[in-house]
Amino acid sequence: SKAHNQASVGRPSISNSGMGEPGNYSGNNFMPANGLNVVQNQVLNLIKACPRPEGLNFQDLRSQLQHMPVASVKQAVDFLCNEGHIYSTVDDDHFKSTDAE
Amino acid sequence: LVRIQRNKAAALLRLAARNV
Repeated sequence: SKAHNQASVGRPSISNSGMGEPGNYSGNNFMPANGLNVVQNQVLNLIKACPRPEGLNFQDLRSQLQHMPVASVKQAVDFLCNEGHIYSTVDDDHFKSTDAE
Repeated sequence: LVRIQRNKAAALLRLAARNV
């Protein structure tokens, strides 16, 4: 009886060099997919996440982003306002997001 | 408040203009 179990040694293992090297994007994490930078994204997410009808106020925003300078937070808010992602509600310190998802 | 509505409308317009 032949117990010849010849493993098919078909093709030599191709080492595909050149392709599929992950993590080769020289990471500038300043521009995630939607064209906003990191600060802007965080601000937008916080505002989106706020359940209050009048929106999130700037103080809350600041206290939740304490690792960031106030100026950048303010800048991000301004930017998001300009782009139409957020808008001010009861006063200039309360913001809601337009993308209601 | 009218103001809120107006701001929201304006914001939506800006967003729409962006996405064209």
